[in-house]
Amino acid sequence: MFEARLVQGNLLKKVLESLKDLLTEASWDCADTGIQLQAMDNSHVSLVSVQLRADGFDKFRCDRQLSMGMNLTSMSKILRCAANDDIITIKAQDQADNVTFVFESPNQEKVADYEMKLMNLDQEHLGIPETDYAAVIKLPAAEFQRIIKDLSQFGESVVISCTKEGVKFSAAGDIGVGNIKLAQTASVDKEEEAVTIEMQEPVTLTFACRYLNMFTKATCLAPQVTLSMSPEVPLVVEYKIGDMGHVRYYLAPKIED
Amino acid sequence: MSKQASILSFFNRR
Repeated sequence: MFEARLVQGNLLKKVLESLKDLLTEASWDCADTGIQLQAMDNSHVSLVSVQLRADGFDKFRCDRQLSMGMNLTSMSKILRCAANDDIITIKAQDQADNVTFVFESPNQEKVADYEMKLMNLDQEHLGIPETDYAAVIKLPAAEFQRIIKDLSQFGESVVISCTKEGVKFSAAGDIGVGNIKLAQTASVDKEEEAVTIEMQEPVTLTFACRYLNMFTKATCLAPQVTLSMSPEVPLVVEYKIGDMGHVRYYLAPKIED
Repeated sequence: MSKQASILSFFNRR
């Protein structure tokens, strides 16, 4: 038997919003430690990894490990039926071919349940090597979303360049060139407005706007986003899910032909 | 010109 109850059900709604443009189907791997998802987009350019720790749920029971293959478009449709303040419970029997989502209003006066068929997905998991990143940049998630949206007008790619002076985002195309520089903030009233850079060595990498734009669908999840970069390895874009886990996107760089 | 790399060139299949 698997049962996970989340009073802050809107976190799950936001997680689905962050995934549905990039992935059409994926498996949720459930264990007594929590729920995990790892999947590549269809083009195998990016990888998404989601972790929801058991202790972040208000009730969590997972008697035996199970992998629930789901059509994420369908799951997203169902989660859109939950109100932002609804309590969400996910339930499945062992070896079941369906999953049930229960939405309770905070006053318990409205209860809805939706059943969805599970899929048999033969998904491969990738081993992500432990990496000490050359540069780790933390910035407001809304700022990152704005930068990517603005620069996407100029070209298909964004160059992210991190030095000890700050981080520079650049794009070039037919209409011209755009450059946005962010310096590390000296002092801020609110921690979530800060730009912080931890740098071991300068690093410059080029990434496809299309994917970065899809990653910023997770902006609703967290006030800050963390970008981790090292020469010639995938970029990591991480958003925290409250204090119960994270959504991490890995994006392969563009390389010189 | 730059070319898009695949994530599979960096992470191994388990």
